[in-house]
Amino acid sequence: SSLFVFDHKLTLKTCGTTTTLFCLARLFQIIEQELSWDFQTTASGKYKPFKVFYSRRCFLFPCKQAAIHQNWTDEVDYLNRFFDNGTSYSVGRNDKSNHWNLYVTETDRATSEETDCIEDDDETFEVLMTELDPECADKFVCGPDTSTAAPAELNEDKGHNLGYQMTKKTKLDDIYLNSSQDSNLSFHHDAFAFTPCGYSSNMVLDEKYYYTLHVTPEKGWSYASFESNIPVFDLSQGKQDNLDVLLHILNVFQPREFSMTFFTKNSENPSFKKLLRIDESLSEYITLDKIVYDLDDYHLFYMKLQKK
Amino acid sequence: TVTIKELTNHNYIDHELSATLDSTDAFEGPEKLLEIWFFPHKDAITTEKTLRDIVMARWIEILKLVKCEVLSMKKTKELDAFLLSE
Repeated sequence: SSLFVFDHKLTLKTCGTTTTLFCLARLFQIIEQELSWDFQTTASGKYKPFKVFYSRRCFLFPCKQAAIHQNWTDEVDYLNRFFDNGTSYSVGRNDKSNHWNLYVTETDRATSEETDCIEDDDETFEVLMTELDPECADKFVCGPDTSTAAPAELNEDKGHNLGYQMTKKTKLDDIYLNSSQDSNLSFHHDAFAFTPCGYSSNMVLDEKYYYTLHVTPEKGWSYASFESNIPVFDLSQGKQDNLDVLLHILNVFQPREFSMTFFTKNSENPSFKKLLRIDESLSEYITLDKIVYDLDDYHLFYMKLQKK
Repeated sequence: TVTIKELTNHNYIDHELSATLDSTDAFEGPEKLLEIWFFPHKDAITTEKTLRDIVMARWIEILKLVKCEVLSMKKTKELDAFLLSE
């Protein structure tokens, strides 16, 4: 799980049986008390920040989830207690419980008009992979008998050391053209290897863009997620796009099935155009779903693919 | 690509949590992804303080409600990236 905090926005991504939406009440209380940000704009006490997204694929074991997270309808009801301009979508095949859910609020235009500021350009690319190739999954198992020298220094830390080694071994720090040879963008990394298995990492490129990976390698419910807000085409001066990124990720995990979502504000986005034809480049996979939504001020592209 | 230096420049690490964390019972990888834009751009913020002025203790308190703990955190010029326990 990861949390990214910017000056004006935050992204919280949590797995397991976490209760993500239970942060909302206290979060809005704290920002009001400590930042004097008051987004409560309706008599019924609902909030109107600039924009809210909440999404998730179907869980592998939904009945093991806690409280409202056991089903999407309860989550939407809970979100509607905080926001009164939200819309809920179920994207993909409902019958096979492997669809993807999205809740998004209408953009609050008042804020950007008041301050006539340029809105952030924004794109988010997410790949959610299941039934990983066993050999690939094994690279994220460190097991109780991992021979690691005892920490040499007081603040050295086995979990982070092993996380770093996993990153290097799987080349997950080499997805974007950011090596010192081909770019002078700053690159920061934080990774943790869980015991006996599992991996989480946050990478930050150019101080303000991130990509994050989370892996649950266990046989039977192996899973890996990749999410990035890196504007890859622009940042690489046209040398790379999200198709390259996707092919790199698929090569590391080789999932039997995966879903992919791409949000962009700009339908002329080169990655968006390339992704629309992505299935032509994925000969090993058949397309189960290919869906494009126009949402308020975003374009959403969703695909579900399965190995042949 | 990363260099070993990245193992030494955390802004925060909970070593005790890191040494005791156990994922034996992990079974649900699929995540819940919440993204809240309070403002369209940081230049639109009209107050002196921003989200990044909220102290670590507050984030730990908020994440406790989510059933998560902070493992480690890295700060860059524009964002704070938290790695969490789940």
